[in-house]
Amino acid sequence: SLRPRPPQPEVATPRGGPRAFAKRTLTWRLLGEGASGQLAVDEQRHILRLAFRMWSEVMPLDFREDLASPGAAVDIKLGFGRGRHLGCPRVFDGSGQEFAHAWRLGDIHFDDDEHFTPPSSDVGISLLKVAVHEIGHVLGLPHTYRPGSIMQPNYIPQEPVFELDWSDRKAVQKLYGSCEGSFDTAFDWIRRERNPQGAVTLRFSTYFFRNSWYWLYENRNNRTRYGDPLQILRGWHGIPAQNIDAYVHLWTWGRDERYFFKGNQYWRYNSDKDQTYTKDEQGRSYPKLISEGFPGIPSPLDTAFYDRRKQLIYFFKESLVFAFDVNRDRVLDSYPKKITEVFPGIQPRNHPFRNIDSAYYSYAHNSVFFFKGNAYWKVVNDKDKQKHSWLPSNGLFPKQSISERWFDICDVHTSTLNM
Amino acid sequence: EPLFHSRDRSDLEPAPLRRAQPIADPLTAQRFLSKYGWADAPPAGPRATGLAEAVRRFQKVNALPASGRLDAVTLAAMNRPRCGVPDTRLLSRPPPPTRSKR
Repeated sequence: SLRPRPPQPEVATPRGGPRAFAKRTLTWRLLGEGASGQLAVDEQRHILRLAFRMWSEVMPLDFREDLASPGAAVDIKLGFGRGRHLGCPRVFDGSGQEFAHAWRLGDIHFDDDEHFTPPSSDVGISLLKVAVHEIGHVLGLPHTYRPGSIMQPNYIPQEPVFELDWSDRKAVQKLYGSCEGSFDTAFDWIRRERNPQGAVTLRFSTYFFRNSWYWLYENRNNRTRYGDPLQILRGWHGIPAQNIDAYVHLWTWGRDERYFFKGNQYWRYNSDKDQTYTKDEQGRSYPKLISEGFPGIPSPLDTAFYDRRKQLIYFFKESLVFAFDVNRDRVLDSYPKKITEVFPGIQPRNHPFRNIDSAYYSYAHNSVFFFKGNAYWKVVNDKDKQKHSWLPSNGLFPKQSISERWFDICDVHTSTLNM
Repeated sequence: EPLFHSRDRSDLEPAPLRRAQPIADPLTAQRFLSKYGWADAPPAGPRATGLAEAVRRFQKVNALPASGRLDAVTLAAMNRPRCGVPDTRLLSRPPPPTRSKR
């Protein structure tokens, strides 16, 4: 009792499930005396960092490598050993059979008699794969014999694609919940491509921006792209590195202009060159003031979206909406109006009212969505109106959770953003 | 600098490869099955029925013919590289290693 007990992990019993970590950020460390002699230490740490990141991409926790705190304060300690090892009550069996084990909410041990190899190798046992499996145990996942799961007890030699599949994601989210959070903006990016016959086809990708990182969302797979989020700086050239307010794709028969807005400025993006324009046709440089390019529009904005049918850009700020006529370059006379007036809630008091995060037109759903915090409100579209003529034009359906329509848009620790 | 503890760095030489004892008979199979949660602790001598039932359970989850017999395919499955955590429960955090009193 004289010596302070090491801090125990903060443990909560999630909904009816087994025990799980209650902290949002967990720390980990490869023990100095526990590094393997088979791979360079930096490579081992890189592989472990990637393994933790892969879990972080599908669940609300993130993981930080902690090289400084006292060992007892580190949540997950990892090490390699042979036979009797690291004060562990379980003894490794040498080469073959058992290659690692892990303790729930605890540590991970690798049998250094095994031939561990980096992800790029197709011989030996992939350290990345074993690490992801053992981290699954630490998080509270048991073995399963479900084909395709990373939690199968036996090692499956390298498969072409090694990712956490749908069921693994749902299993860990059953323990820790799904990923929630607000977005700075969301938009569909239209691309022109030529099909094998040489004809131009239009495709789109859906993007979610948050702080200084972003995800590409694969609508047909109901998940984000493997390896996302990425830093905005890496994927988009010339726009601000974080906290984008709005994106507008002004698209008519004669015009195809893409704009990013932040603060009191806006940038035009060149889709073909994948970078912002430095000057417009008259030689005036970007970024420009919003008040110059879009007279009558205040800044900073909350968000904006372009209505192709009406050829109007709706700009949102606080509780007001401004309808900007792109052909006359001016705000419609009857605007600004209250958002609740232009987009009335179908259910009383079920409305974002003000300060929406993002107004997003989805080509996948042919609908506009208003995002605010963790929730979205879908705007009545033509199809809805045909089915239920009583619905108000531009009405907002009651709010729903973003994470129940767009899955696994999860943060990772900022120290691993560049991986 | 690779980590070493002996002055002559002999502990850096790769240890002669220790190999896991192959699972090739009822006793080692019984030990495997009880370690990974498919059977109770090994009895003094293999009791055919208990072992057969445990083998049958193991065969079923590994999509092997559930004969209950230790055939070659079943022994091969037991010898595959695998995680040391039991299949039926998780390992809970071990007590901190006890320190010898000063």
